[in-house]
Amino acid sequence: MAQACLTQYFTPK
Amino acid sequence: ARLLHGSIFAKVIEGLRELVNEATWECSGNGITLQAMDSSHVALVSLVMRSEGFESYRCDRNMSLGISLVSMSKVLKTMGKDDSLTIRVNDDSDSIIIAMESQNQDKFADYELRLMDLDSEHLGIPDTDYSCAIKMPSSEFSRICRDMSIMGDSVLICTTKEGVKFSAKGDLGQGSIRLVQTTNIEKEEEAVIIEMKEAVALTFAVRYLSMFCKAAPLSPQVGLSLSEDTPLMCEFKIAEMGHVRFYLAPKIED
Repeated sequence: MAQACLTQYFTPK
Repeated sequence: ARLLHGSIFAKVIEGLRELVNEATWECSGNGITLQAMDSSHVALVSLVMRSEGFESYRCDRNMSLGISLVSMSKVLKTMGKDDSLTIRVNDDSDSIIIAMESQNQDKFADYELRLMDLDSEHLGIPDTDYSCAIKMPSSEFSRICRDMSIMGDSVLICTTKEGVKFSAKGDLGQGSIRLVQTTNIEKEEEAVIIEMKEAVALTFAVRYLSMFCKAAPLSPQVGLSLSEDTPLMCEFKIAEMGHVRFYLAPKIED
């Protein structure tokens, strides 16, 4: 399984 | 900002410093907040300490303070367990002053930490209506992370209306721990409470979960909020003051 990144879910402000 | 029990602040720092070595502390009239991601952008910590939770608090203008959590941790290790703690920054100063007072006012320690110039990358965390919210003893969760890390580096968290199941597998084999929802709740703090709108099954890297558990001394309970294909939210409340919230991106099928 691959580790996802938070930036795939939360948008940089 | 002054805390009668400086140990609360020490617990916050100990809860953060493994995940992030340095962070920008945003200070305003409402209190102190912090948001920081680990170097691989897999996990994020969001801290809120409201001004009314301090014994006294004054902030004449908003400030963003770049602080090394590693250095702060070393200084706070010199604090007596019953000491009060005052943190001060003078205007246009490039350092933060940490003052500790013994309970019987006979020992006063003062440290000055140089501030860092950090570029703060801020993420927008959407309000999420999670499919599942678990409340359980934080010591229990720490124990489960430790036990599951024996079997593998990922933990599958499955929730059903009966309870929650943590499982891990690796070269040794596999293991799982199932917690049944507490029915007769005598002591809320020891209960396992699951609010579930729909079942979820998500996989996370256990080493991040274990790092989050460094904040367990802050609160007897931990809150875990889960939704499919959504980062886990792991929350430790700071009594009458705020919270430390960790977010962790899931592991997904290749």
